[in-house]
Amino acid sequence: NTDGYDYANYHTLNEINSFIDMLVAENPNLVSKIVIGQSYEGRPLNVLKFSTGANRPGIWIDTGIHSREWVTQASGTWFAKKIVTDYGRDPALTAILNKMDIFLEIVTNPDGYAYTHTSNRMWRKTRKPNSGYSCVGVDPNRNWDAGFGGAGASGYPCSETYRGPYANSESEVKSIVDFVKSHGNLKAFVSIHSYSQMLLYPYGYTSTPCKDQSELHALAKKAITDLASLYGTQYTYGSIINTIYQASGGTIDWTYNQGIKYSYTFELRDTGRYGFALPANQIIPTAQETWLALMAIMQHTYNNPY
Amino acid sequence: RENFVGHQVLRIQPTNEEQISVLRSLAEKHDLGLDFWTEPVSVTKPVDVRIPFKVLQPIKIFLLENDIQYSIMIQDLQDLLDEEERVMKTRSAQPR
Repeated sequence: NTDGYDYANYHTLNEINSFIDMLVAENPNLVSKIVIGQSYEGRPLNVLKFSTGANRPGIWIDTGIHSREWVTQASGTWFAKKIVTDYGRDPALTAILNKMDIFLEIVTNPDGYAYTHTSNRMWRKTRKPNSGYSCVGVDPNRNWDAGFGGAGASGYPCSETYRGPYANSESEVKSIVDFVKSHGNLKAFVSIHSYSQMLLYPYGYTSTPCKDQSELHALAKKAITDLASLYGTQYTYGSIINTIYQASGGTIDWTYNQGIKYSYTFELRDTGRYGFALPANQIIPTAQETWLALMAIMQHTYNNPY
Repeated sequence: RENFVGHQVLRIQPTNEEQISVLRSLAEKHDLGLDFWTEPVSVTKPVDVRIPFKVLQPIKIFLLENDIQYSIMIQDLQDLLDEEERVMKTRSAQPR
């Protein structure tokens, strides 16, 4: 059962998928599994839905679209267990779940994640071949229809930031796009990556500030302050283009342009020593501190309907 | 399985826009096989890059020639990955 799952260790895709099924089986009145599509290699794109009623607005969280960011998927697993543990006990989370659904995609790029466990630990992209090139895969965080093809993404298939042949060319991206559009009532969208300790909001493809910048900035400050309260981990925050670099075709630029105001992307811990091979003993501290920031964003979303 | 023996990850600290420009031009040379974990964007952000063993010395010389400061963040990536795998196997064998 999920009490026996080792949250302080990294796990294969099969183990995470088994965890998902166990969590659903143990909490049938709160958790269900939605398959929103399949990856290029035919793996299911599993999303956990935490819900206490029908027709609710939703909050989306995805972890680890870049496959080698193992601490991200591991944190996503911990979040899932945290939600079922805290519902009914933590008043803030309970209030949120009594009014809103939470959707959690723990392994956003399953082909890439499986590949990091079997063939290349440092793989980042999807696994779809590129016609005419020996290099495989697309950077799924440059493949969204938001400034697609602009500066801050590569048109060269062998680049780590290859944007793909056209927007939504990757099923891992298109499946989320279809889900977001069909749901139509998502109020927050948080896409979680690692590493470099940042909390970012739109835009990445343009230096024009988004219309909600002041609110998003203030909320980011609150979230990273809450995060730092646990272990003192220092985050920077701001718009993508001002804080990290210009990046076109990014996830949250698209979700924001779809009308999801509270669109954020995280970059989790960087100890400055291990990069993507962050030791497993940092999984739980990373997840714990990130949860505080997630709760800040979710509570603000709950308290500020639009 | 991809082998990362001898690959190092350098943490490079550019100190001016010219050095950032030099690092950006390096990032464009795809045939070197460099894997930028963080990209050169400003003097406030260090640049982390995985460098395959076969180009390690030429890249270090290139950085020195351009007076660009760096430190070794990961001495041998394969050692770290082997340790990661060992920990995973050990932990999975332990009772919860």
